[in-house]
Amino acid sequence: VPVFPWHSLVPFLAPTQSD
Amino acid sequence: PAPSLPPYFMKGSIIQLADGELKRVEDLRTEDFIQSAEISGELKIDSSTVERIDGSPAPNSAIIQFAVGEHRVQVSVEVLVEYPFFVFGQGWSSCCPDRTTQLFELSCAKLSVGDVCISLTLKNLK
Repeated sequence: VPVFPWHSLVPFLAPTQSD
Repeated sequence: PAPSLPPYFMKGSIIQLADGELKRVEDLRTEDFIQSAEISGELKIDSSTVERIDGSPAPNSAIIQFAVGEHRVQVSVEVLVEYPFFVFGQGWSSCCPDRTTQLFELSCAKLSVGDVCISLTLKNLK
């Protein structure tokens, strides 16, 4: 049975750190 | 072929928390995400408030605009309408909960403007 890490389920909505 | 969601949203999927505990995706709670982020060291939980939900030209898709984090940075994402987000204190929610339940058997609430979703950022990006 595959096991998935918890953080796979949460989107990364990182503000762009392009500065 | 139609785009589809990743397999871990299927009811019964086994999810490993940061402390090693295993839970089914449908049993996850807000505290599980918060505690896992605290343990992880690299990841930080942000509060992302749904500001708008618009239709998308892509089939079965929607464009969701979030205000992310304490600075309320505007971020738009295009997702399938069945894509579930975890709303603080409420649990899994999607733009089309009927479709999420039909495809993944995952019980879902309707995602609405004003809902506060769990999202992640990296710590110490500066």
